[in-house]
Amino acid sequence: GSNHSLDGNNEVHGFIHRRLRTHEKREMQKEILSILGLPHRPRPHLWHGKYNSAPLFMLDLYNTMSSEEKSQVQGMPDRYESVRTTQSPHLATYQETAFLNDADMVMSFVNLVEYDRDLSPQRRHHKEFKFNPSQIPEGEAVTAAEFRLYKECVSHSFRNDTFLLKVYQVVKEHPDREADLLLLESRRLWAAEEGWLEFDITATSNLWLMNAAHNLGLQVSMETSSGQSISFKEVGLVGRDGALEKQPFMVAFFKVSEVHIRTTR
Amino acid sequence: STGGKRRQQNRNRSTQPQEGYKGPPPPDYNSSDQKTACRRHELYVSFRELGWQDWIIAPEGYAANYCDGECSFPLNAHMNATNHAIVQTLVHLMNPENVPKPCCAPTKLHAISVLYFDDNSNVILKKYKNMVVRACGCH
Repeated sequence: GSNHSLDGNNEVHGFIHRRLRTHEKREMQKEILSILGLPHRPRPHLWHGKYNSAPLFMLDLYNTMSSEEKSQVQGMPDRYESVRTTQSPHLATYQETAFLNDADMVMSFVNLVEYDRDLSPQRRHHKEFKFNPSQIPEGEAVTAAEFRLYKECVSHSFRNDTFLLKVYQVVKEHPDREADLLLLESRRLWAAEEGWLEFDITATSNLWLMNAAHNLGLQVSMETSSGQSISFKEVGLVGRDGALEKQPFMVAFFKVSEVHIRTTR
Repeated sequence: STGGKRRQQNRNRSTQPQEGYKGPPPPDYNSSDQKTACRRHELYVSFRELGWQDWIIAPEGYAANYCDGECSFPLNAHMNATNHAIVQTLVHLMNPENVPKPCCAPTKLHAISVLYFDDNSNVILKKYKNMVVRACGCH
């Protein structure tokens, strides 16, 4: 994943020919943070689910974007197009590649729901997810947003069954009864299916951006073909207790404004 | 107009040595006097050396480069120069004390992508345009 610029003799030019003094390092950090448009250097919290915002997925996008930049610099036609969509496990659809090409910024979000409540007041199996897209720079427009779940193949006992997965936007919560929900999508799944499931939540995330009070998260429920509620684990859906690289996450593609004004100091 | 003619001759001489060319050997771009000409210089910015590995996931660093050198008259035939640079050079020749020479600055810039964690452990992939100097010229 490195982006070294190698000239003909494969030698990486040193950064500064001698070790930076502390104040020089600080000055340089300040300068580059200003170029990156960051007020200070981020300090990600290790305990705050640092690795469930799908860094591997994002690294895959980064590699795709970097190879795109390299081919533009060298004026080569983007002949990796078909390779990228077939070999990149995460960029499953051509449309995503289009979003990526068009995006100036892509962000994946930590799932803020810390404790799973498997059963609702009416004992319906469901999972809750909450993301906070408001932590993005002002004035950006979401061009696309997805919620992603990974489904593993289940044991042979359900093999020929189908299940109905439903993704809801939570509209209003009540302390003593079911929350008011807006159905975003329902999808029939085979028990033997395996892979990432993507759900378009562009409209929902724009609503959350416009008014954070509307951000009550998402709910996902599963039913058997006969309408019985069934748990995530039984149908092979990976929750926040699964392998890090398969945990559910949200990803949003943004188009930022062209004018990038550096703050004067 | 004579300057133009001379510059045309310079350009012919410096780009393609003529068959049977009897003049001095074509200029050696690495000779010391050429070294001061306006051109792109290497500068590698290492995020690792800045101690940022804990929040920048990729890249480890990038070849930022910078422009440096003299825009001396005649403006270097192998570097592009804007019309303003030509006028600036002539006015500088007439009034060197008060009018500076043209400056050596980027003429082509390219983007890099940076992948990093923010304060809330979300992951951001951002494309920063105009980050890498690809070419320099006299302005």
